[in-house]
Amino acid sequence: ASNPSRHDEL
Amino acid sequence: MNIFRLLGDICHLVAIIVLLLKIWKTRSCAGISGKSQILFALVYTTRYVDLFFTYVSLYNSVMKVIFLASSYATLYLIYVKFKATYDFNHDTFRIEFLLIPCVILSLLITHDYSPVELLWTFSIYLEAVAILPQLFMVSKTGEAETITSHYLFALGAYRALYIVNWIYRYYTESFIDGIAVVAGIIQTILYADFFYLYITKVLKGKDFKLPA
Repeated sequence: ASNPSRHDEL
Repeated sequence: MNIFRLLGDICHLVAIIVLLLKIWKTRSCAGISGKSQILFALVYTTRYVDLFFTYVSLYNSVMKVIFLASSYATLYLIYVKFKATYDFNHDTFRIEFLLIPCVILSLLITHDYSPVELLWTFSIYLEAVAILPQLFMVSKTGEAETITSHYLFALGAYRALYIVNWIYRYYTESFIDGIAVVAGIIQTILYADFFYLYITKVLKGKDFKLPA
């Protein structure tokens, strides 16, 4: 369940 | 992006700049745990490998580059340029006791078993505990310079603000990342003692000294 914007945090 | 996250990022940035300036201006890294700084460099390196794979925003990429560059610059100052001032006698925390459990935990509890995802998960767990060598050093010497305590406060406040951001995102976007939230709460709890002493002493103009 990894979408590219999931880790949009720093 | 919301105000809590932006404030969190600004606190994070301020913390890193305060630390670099402190070392640079005093020409000394006394009282700073090189081991915590090694762990932070590892945190940024493993989390931000996605710089090469995922584009989020210019803000996101620029901040990642700044965190990476500043963490390696800090290591250079501690272990090369001002090595003579490094207080290695008090920096005795065994980092393998943090690294090994973080590796194991990231293999056990992760969103998915891709290399980038595993590195991200590892970085989140490691960040939660990366400050422990520094806190251990402060507890061993019983004190911290005022500027070091400002650094620790800004660094702790950053993740605390991220918790508020996660609550906000949960209600506004239905976005929640269990791994980041749990690790972020643990990370913030580790600073709790320090926050208490910072607020009751340093903000009132006293030195940061642990009760005898």
